[in-house]
Amino acid sequence: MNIFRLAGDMTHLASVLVLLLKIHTIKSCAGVSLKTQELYAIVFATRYLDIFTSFYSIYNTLMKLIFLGSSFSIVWYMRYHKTVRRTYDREQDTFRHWFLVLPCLLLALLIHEKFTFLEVLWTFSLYLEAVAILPQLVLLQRTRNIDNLTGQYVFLLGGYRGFYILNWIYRYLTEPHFVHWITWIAGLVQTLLYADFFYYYFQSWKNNKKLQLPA
Amino acid sequence: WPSSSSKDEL
Repeated sequence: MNIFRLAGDMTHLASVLVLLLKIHTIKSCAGVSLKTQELYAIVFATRYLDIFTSFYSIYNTLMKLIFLGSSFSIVWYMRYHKTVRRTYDREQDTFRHWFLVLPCLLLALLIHEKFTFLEVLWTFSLYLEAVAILPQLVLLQRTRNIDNLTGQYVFLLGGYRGFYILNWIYRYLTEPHFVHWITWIAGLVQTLLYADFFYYYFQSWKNNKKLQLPA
Repeated sequence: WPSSSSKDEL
């Protein structure tokens, strides 16, 4: 464990807590993409399959349970909670996210480190996580008024993978044979997808204006 | 070579 990975995990945890806070306290998911939440639930379900077979540390297992629990409960809230589901803008959240799942699965079947069931699904989760934010970014561009909590959620979610990139550089420099091109490229693509959001987020923060993405 | 795993990451 290094400071970059810890910062990444804490940023990721913060993003999930901000979203749960928003949904649980103000009982609203306005501006939040259910498609992205469903993709993230699939990402964690396929990434953490080894939770029962391999144990790294209490921290590792605990965080996996938190990410699994929070992502599935957010999907449950947005689909079935009587008050929250009414605030979900179904008409705007129309990204065909299943069109993201299939190519990621095919790519994982083609490019992976080992051709085993767990490894292919784990690689699939890396590819899927890289593009999972797309429905949310599209939704943000459609809904003009982005409330602070949703903006902070996306900002923290984008930031965590950036810390992971620093973690991979650190591990590459300090651990012999730590080379994982698939993880690195997927993580880089994921972070780059946030580039324009980050630009507009900082602009709104600097000029103390409401966050508005260009249509 | 034995590549040190990244599976210990979240």
